[in-house]
Amino acid sequence: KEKHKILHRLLQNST
Amino acid sequence: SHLLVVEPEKIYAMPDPTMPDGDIKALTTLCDLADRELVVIIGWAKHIPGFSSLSLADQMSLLQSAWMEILVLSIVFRSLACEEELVYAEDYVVDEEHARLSGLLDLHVAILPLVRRYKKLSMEREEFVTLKAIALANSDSMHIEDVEAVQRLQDSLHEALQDLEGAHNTEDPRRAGKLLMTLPLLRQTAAKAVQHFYSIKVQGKVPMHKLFLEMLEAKA
Repeated sequence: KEKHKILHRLLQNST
Repeated sequence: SHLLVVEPEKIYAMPDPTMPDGDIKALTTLCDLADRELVVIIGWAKHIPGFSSLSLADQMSLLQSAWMEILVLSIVFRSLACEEELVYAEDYVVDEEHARLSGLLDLHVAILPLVRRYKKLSMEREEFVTLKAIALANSDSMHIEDVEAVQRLQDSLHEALQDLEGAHNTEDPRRAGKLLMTLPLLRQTAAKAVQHFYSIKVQGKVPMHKLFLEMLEAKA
């Protein structure tokens, strides 16, 4: 997951 | 109708007017466009009914598998009204000559058969948005945790496609099947596109933003 942190962050954003 | 509503707004390629024309400029433009489109695709996926109730890990796995298919299908749909041109964006329409001059010929030649295939079917907007969601749900990631939840997502999208064809295209009972039969060519084309951009990444001559790099590496 550390390797894919932008995807992870964008999916977690509520909008 | 929900998928039509959540369909993202157009985005523009905006090639840098200060850069000299050529392959570096063309690839820089496309890589920048792809990076911005990926942000939009991730936001779009969250609006597909059922996607957000998957685990975060499964959402990531589906997107990491299918992102290039979604990008390619979008380019192809935008290009349906053109003759042998690819509409990477409204302000970035590439014909064969331009593709040749800017090092995009391999990509151009790889994507055109898919354009011809959907032209023959006269794919409509409703079909495009449904097929795009199906490509995401059907991405055959090796890392799915909850296979049954992904299967339910596939089933509901498949049902949406069948409902659509049942309601609008009653003259051809095989139309849903014909659309689904285009998916192998979409996957094959996306694989070529990933290879193309991966080799560009390895050459290191074109700047790539972090999200695009991250998604390319997930396909490596």
